[in-house]
Amino acid sequence: VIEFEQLGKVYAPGSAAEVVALDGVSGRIQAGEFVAIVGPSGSGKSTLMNLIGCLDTPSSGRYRCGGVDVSQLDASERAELRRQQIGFVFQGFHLLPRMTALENVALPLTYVGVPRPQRRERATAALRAVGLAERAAHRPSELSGGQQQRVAIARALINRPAILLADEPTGALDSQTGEEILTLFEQLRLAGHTVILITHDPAVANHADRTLYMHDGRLRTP
Amino acid sequence: VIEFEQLGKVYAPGSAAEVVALDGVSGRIQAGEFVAIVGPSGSGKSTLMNLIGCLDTPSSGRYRCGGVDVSQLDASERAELRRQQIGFVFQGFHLLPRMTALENVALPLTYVGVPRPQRRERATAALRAVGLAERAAHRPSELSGGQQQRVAIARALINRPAILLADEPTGALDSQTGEEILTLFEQLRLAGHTVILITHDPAVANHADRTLYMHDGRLRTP
Ligand SMILES: Nc1ncnc2c1ncn2[C@@H]1O[C@H](COP(=O)(O)OP(=O)(O)OP(=O)(O)O)[C@@H](O)[C@H]1O
Ligand SMILES: Nc1ncnc2c1ncn2[C@@H]1O[C@H](COP(=O)(O)OP(=O)(O)OP(=O)(O)O)[C@@H](O)[C@H]1O
Ligand SMILES: [Mg+2]
Ligand SMILES: [Mg+2]
Repeated sequence: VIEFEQLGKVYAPGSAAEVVALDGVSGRIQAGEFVAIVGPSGSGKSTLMNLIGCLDTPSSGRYRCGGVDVSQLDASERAELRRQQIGFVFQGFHLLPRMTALENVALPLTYVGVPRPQRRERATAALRAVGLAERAAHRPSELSGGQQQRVAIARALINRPAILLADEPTGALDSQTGEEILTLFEQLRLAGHTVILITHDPAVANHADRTLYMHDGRLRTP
Repeated sequence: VIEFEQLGKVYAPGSAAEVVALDGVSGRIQAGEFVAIVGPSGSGKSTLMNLIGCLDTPSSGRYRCGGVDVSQLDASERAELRRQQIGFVFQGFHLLPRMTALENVALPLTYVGVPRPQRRERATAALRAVGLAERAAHRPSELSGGQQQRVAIARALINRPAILLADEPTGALDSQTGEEILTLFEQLRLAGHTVILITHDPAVANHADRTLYMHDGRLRTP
């Protein structure tokens, strides 16, 4: 499903503020695999995830998603690929502040043309799956940190994406709530979906089939 | 230093969306103590912290900070108390996006009238203490999740506040970086400052002198 070769990302290249976020990383992730990415703060984990999710473009190297060379796609083709294939749980949640929890969760369904009554029904079911059915009418500012994270997770799962990318999905959760979320991810993987998850919690990484170790923009082979 | 009695907080009281966030909690925290607050997602930890930090007002109960009954203070007196006594690390970081890391860290010093050259010097030292001296000129959007959290920590420490309130301060950090931050907190406590920290990581709670357990808006005595 996912193949990346010598992928590099440099911010502000050639200037005094140049930062090498990724320094030539390569790897392959099969369909239906559950992979964890671990590593110190600032080591390049989110940068790699953003490239895999077609949210950003690499400075160098090649990336193929489902056999398609992503560098050959234009911006609207990349957006179409994201919408059809990929679900995101961002490190900062990125919920829309003026929408309710239900509206935030239903949002991905509006992009693929699902009619309103089905959107409501599926979004309510997704909120129930993360334990927040009673809070559907609340806005993000009326929810705790961990509740906001769970809304972001429900939004990422609503389209049952072929590839789920989750950046520290249990970072704001206590261990019991975190385990409940990981069970949802394992159900997705059992159904043949690919799950890629960033964490710095070894107990979370243990749920994955294998772990990639990032350090200073490089992948260490364990 | 901190005494709270039957503290309650209810959102949207009397309406269909009523939520009881805190259900009558009492406790005392001495000056120079290091206390951890743990509990499930949505149990009331951040709500209690916001009341202790005079960022919000309780629906019921009493709160005294340094012997002063906070309910007798008006908004500007509460702001003065916060500025002089309390440092915050918020769960969502709350960094100002258009300011650099250095400017964000120096901000609390502008409120207490420290001249510009000293602000710059102390802010640079605070960034060095959290391992980010080279990133002083970057804005929050150019930093990783864990780096942003460390900027928020440096900002909270810059005024060497009498009371440090930290809401999941190591939530976005790997365990090694997290330990370095906790060492900074312990140095503050050794110097006689009070540290109150929310976490769902037992390894972090172990650094505290004692732990308060929240559950459904109540404090359980262990
Ligand atoms: N403005 C608000 N309106 C309605 N409910 C609110 C509001 N703010 C907080 N709450 C609710 O109050 C309860 C306690 O929230 P709080 O943020 O204190 O939880 P927490 O223990 O910090 O959780 P987490 O570990 O997820 O951060 C939650 O159920 C939350 O949804
Ligand atoms: N827009 C940008 N401009 C400059 N540097 C950037 C930018 N975005 C990210 N970086 C830098 O790239 C490096 C990798 O960042 P990344 O967000 O991938 O780290 P991470 O491994 O996810 O860290 P964390 O665990 O703290 O979230 C960091 O040093 C970061 O500061
Ligand atoms: Mg990151
Ligand atoms: Mg909280």
